Amino acid sequence: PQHWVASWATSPAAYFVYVAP
Amino acid sequence: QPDLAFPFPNANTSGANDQTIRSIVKPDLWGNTMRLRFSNVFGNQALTFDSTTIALQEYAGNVVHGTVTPVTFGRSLSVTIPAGQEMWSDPVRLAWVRSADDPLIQGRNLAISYSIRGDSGHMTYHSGANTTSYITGPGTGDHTNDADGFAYEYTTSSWFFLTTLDVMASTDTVVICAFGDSITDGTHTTFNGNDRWANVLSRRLHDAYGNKVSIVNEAIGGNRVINPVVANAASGPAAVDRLDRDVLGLSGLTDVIWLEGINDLGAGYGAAANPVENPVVHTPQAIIAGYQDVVARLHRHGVKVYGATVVSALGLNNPAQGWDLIHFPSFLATVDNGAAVEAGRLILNQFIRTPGNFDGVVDFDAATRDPDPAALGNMKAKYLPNSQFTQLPWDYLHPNHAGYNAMGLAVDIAPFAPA
Repeated sequence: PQHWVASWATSPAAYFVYVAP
Repeated sequence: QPDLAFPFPNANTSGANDQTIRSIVKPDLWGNTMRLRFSNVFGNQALTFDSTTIALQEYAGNVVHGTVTPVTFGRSLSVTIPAGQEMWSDPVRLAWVRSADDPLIQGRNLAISYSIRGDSGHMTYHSGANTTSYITGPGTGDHTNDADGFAYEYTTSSWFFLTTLDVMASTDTVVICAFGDSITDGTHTTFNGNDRWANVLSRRLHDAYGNKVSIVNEAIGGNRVINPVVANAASGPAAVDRLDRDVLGLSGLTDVIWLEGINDLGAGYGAAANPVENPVVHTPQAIIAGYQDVVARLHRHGVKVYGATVVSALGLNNPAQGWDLIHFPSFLATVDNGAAVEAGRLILNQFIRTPGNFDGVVDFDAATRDPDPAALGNMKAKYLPNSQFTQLPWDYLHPNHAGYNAMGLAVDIAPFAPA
């Protein structure tokens, strides 16, 4: 028997604009 | 991160606009039937994709001819994800994958492309991918079926909207989640090199157990165990708040390895720091209560959780221990994160090492710390110099390639043997 298995994942967060130092 | 003002000039207002993102991801377990999950959980409006494809990355933004495969949602090529929601695709059959053991696709990357219709609104993303993905210019429309990467003018070191890849696999597959902060996310790992500690562990698990195990990464740089945090910051909600979605929401989950707590203690975020993301320095006792809450919730779902000891941050930002004040004066968040953070870290690690508090212990502290008293409790010197930005000094917090390799080698893989 088979089922869904996580194979790749990443955690969502809120975008902010990267400001170069 | 490349300057995203060019692909996303209105990132803080209307977001992406009529353009295509080609995200590069590395499956830990292959198969010929997959599905994708996209997230608009931090969005402020509905997000619509006109088209989505999966292909085998050839190199950079190019994919292997003949592998571009359409992805549907409720049998439709387009999908609209309401603000605050996630969405799974339909199962996708990949004709070019023979099986999980197909030697020609082991270790390869997928290129997952999706074209945004109109404005995306505020974008949900994962900042620290340490992996290059590709973006077409605003207003360029749908390039999801392009085999060549020419239209993908821009690069990013983040993953936008895409959060999960599932594969159909045997029900006795062991599924491990690496959960935590930047040290699990891979800060200072080798760009596009997949040398996070969890990648090293993955290699060992697959060597030992073949394709009966999958390990995925649910860490975020700057993440904390407990609140208060600013939930819509790039460092994500606290672990206690995101556990249900990010960890318990993983398909087939059996085990968690959890390394987190240094950001709660204030490393890099002390009294003099900008309190935008982490406004409070927590006590070890409050952090331990957060550990206990998460362990209990995982156990209620039949998931085992292995506590990882928190690695040294003793010299972080401390000029007396080598911090480079000349080149990085503005990054000096506190006068000294040394003694106070170290005292808290030792309390956390004593709890983590105490039998019964977790299902087992992964002693990353022992694997990385220099036992010589002259080292003042820092990591071993060979693990300190930054392996990604080779011209920059180290930060006494994130291990380098050698350090992450040592961490991956320190994990006892016996508990993760398939039945």
